[in-house]
Amino acid sequence: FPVAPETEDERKTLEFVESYLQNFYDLQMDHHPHFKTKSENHLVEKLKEMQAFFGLQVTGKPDLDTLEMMKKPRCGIPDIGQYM
Amino acid sequence: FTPGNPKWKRNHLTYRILNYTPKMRKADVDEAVQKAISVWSNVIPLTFQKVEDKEADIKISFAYRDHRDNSPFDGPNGQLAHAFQPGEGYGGDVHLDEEEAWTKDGTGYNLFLVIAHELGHSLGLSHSNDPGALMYPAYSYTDPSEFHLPQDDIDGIQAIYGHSNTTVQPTGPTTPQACDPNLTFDAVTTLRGEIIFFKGRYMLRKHPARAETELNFISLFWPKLPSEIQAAYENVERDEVLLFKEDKYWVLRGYDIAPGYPKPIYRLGFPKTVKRVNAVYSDETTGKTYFFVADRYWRYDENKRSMDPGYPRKIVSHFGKIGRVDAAFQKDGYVYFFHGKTQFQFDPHAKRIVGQMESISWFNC
Repeated sequence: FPVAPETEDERKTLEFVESYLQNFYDLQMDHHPHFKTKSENHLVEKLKEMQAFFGLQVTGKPDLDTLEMMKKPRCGIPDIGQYM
Repeated sequence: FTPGNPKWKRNHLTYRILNYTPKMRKADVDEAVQKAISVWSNVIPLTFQKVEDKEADIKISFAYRDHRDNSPFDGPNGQLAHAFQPGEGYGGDVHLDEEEAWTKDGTGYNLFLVIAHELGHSLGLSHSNDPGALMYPAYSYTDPSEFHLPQDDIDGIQAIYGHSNTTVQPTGPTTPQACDPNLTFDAVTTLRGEIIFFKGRYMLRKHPARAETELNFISLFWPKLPSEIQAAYENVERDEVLLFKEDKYWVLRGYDIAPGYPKPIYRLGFPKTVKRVNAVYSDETTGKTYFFVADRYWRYDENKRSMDPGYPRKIVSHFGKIGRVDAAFQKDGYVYFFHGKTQFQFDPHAKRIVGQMESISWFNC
């Protein structure tokens, strides 16, 4: 992961995972082709951080347990940078 | 803890409710906020005063999508709310997503539970990875009338503000760890090939084919069931599980609570002198179910659906020295009795104890 998404489902899953990690784990993504690999590594690291927090298997991949946890309603993390 | 360890420098804080949701009565919102405030004020030396028409330290409001704090909400579900760490201006404020199904009970999202969580952030706590903690990021329902601030949250907030001024320090429930050798159980039952261990508001679920043990809130599966279940058994033939607490019992059919329950245990034939059941197991080969109450046991006939005559009898007379029984279940021809941290394996044919192990022996520790 993240191998270039082959199917529509995989693309949606990737978007969902990116959005979750941006909202709750301060993932910074840069979709410029030049920064693609760096962004992908950053995403895997953030995914592992999330999996470790929730006691999931730290695979760096959006496995079922991880996606199930991501879908649970939860508390948001406000962007305190602005108000700080 | 929140990076930078932000905390309020004053012990007297003010809070204000800026607006209300149309989904709940104003009085219910006020009550939810007040109860959420007291969750924290009960355990730390801070006092909270509600103000109406002036600036407040903690401003609670319902907000919709982009509400100009650079952290827009996302519509129903997903993000339910957020709150800012202690500080001026936005600091301490709680924003609730107006598009959520806010309620005062177990349907939708319970406003009291979410505000209590967010106030933890307003006071300086971040998220906990203890799945039983109030500060765990994912939402889970607990009946507000049964809510007690977990020990993990008490430890966290007292590390920031110190102990409460009360003479008796408050304590809270801890989350069961499957491999804690001191773990004891309230009740155990089989359920369609799995084994369910009840403890407080939790259930540990063990499937014989899976190595790991799953920990869940009872309310995740059965929101209508109370916590602290005291006894439970499965009637395999009827595909039912009966669960007991105090002088009532519920029937699970499949994964649903059967309508019309709870019912009084006296319907099963107990005398009024019995106020609760400690443990129960059912022998599907004989159709007999054994209820344990203090140092005695009753035998119930599942086919006749009545207590057998000549009961109760002393537990020691038939089962030997297993003492008072916390929980029991039958599996593969043996009966397993739980007494504190100890588990006894009983052979009903040889009518004697054939094994003794730790209560947690089922969890592959």
